[in-house]
Amino acid sequence: SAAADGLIRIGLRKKALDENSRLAGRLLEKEGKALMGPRYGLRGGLES
Amino acid sequence: NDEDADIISLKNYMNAQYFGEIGIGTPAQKFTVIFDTGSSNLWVPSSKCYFSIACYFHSKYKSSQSSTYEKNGKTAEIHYGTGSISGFFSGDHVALGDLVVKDQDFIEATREPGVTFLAAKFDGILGLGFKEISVGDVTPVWYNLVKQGLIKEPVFSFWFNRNAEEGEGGEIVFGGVDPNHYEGDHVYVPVTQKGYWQFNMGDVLIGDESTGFCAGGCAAIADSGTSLIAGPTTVITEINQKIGASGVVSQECKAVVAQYGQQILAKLMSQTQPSKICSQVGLCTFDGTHGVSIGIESVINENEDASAGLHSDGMCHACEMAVVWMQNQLRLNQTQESILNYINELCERLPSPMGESSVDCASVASMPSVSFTIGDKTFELKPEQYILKVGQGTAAQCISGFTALDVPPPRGPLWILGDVFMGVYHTVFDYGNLRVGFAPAT
Repeated sequence: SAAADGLIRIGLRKKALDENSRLAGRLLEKEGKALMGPRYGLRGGLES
Repeated sequence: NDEDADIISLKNYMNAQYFGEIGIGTPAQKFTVIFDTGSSNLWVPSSKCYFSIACYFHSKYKSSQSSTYEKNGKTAEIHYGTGSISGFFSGDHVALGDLVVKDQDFIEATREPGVTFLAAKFDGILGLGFKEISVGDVTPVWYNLVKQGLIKEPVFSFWFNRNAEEGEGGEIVFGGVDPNHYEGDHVYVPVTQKGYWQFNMGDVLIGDESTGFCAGGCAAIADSGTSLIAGPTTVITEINQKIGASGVVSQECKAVVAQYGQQILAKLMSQTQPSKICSQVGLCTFDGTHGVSIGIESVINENEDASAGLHSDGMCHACEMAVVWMQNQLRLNQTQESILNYINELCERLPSPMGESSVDCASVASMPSVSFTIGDKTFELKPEQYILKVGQGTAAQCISGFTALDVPPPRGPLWILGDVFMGVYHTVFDYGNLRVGFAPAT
């Protein structure tokens, strides 16, 4: 909210890292690498 | 804009932890968004989103219920690696705290890729990056805040309350900085590439030791929409080794050490220019500045002989990393044998690109600090600050706050300093003076 100092403050909420988001993140990682690797020249070749 | 889309595309919003509330329309329809300095568009799900399950789990914007809605209708699409957000542009008032930004263009998303946003705790994203990376060349919310004279100073700042339990997360302050949220003075560095909040960064230290890779300079982006710290595999591998993080065993890396290790070491000791070594041993070609892959696919696997003579992109990259690692070890006056053994160990700690690495929760206290050099000052992260705990009690797991991301030159090597870094260092985004500032957060 606006305060006397003229600053506009917006409170942030925090979400704990949980298994659901980690799982979704891992899926994203796998799919993303396959899709983005060739397109942006990312180096993924070190995974044996 | 494909040329500028790569960083946004690589973002993993699933790990983002901090959200805030905004209102769109009159009366205001509320949305939970990530305030993301790594992108520049505002998007929320549209009431016209019918065919994406994710839309049914989040708040949706209903233009028909807003008296200030302005039709635009131009189609929009943002790529996020696993798919894309697509929809159309609309205009309306956007409420940020007590401020109302008028006539703001934003994207009403009518399609969201399934798994990516289905489980997300947020509805949309509010980009705080520069207009240069705004999809559709739309004027970002932040620019309109400044243009409409709603704030005193063209500055915003982030404070993430790392110690908070789930719920209370911190504060974004528009128009300046809140002196209660940091101590000392901010160290400011100029923005070097408008688009992202990108600046130049120096060496990265593990404990007191240089990792060398960024001693000549690396680019870095302050990115509130990313949870972890992402950086070059060369450095992340060294961090992994020092903190005992899980990694991937790379046979290509081991093959480089076994077959070319002595030769590379000898060349380093004979003062050969390091950037030319991998091309001289035949694993890369030299493009005038550094080694680049020859581009031949590898045939190496567990059952095949690595000495068959075919080299891969991976072997070139492994060689380049080995050169950096060996340089560091030579600086520490290690013997050739111990250097080769150490590099071989590093070959077992390679991080999966953009992936997570687990560590032993019981060892956190004995892990070294990791420090970043920004504006000739050192910004230290202690292990309890860069290790993230997931779950409680005996079910607790610990993951490293570092992940690997290799962006090739000229844009890279690049670091993305996400919430893990910004949680420790209060961050000021000074649009007026095009600079980013860091000070210890309270």
